[in-house]
Amino acid sequence: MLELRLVQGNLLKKVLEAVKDLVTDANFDCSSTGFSLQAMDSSHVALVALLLRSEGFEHYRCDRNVSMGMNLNNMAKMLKCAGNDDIVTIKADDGSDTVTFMFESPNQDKIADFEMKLMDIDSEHLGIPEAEYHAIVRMPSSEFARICKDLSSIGDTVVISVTKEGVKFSTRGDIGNANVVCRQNTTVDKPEESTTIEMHEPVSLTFALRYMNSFTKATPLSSTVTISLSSELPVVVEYKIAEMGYIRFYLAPKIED
Amino acid sequence: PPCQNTLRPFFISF
Repeated sequence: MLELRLVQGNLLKKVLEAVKDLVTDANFDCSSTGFSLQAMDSSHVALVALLLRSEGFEHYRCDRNVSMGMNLNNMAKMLKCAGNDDIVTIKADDGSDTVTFMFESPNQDKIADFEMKLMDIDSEHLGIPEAEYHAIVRMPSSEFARICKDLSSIGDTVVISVTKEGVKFSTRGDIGNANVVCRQNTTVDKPEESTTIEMHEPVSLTFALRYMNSFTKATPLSSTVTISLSSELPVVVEYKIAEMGYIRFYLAPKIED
Repeated sequence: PPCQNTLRPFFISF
């Protein structure tokens, strides 16, 4: 028996909007730790890792570890039917081939049940080694989204370079090239508007903008984004989900032949 | 142009 009650039901709606374009089908794993997902895109270039910790749910019952295969587009369709202020409960019986999403309006005057068919997904689970990153950039998520969108109108790839001057996002295309430099800026009144750069070594990596733009669909989940870079490793783009956990995107770099 | 890596060489499959 599984029963997970999330008062902030719209968090789940936002999570689905953030991942459904990157991944079609995925297993949601439920354990005493929380509700999680790890899935790669079809070309195995990007990976999404989601964790919603059990403590973040108002009620969390998971009698045994369960893996539920879901089509994310279908799940998003169902969650779109929940109101933004609705409480969402995820329910499944042991051995069942369906999952139920229950939506309750805040004043309890409307209760809806949406039952979705589960699917068998044979997915590879990847171990992500702990890593030391050469540079960690924390910036407003809306600013990062703006830069990715702007650069993708000029080119297909972005070079992200971190030096002691700041973080530089560069692209080039048929019509010209573009560079955006963000400097460390901690003097603003609100911490969520600041940019911080923790650099151990300068680093410069090239990535496909198509994937970066897809990651920025998670912007509504968090006011800040953390970008962790090492010359030997995939970049990690992390959006923290307040009091619940995180959504992390890993993207393999492009390498010169 | 630079070529796109996949994630597999970076992560441990199990």
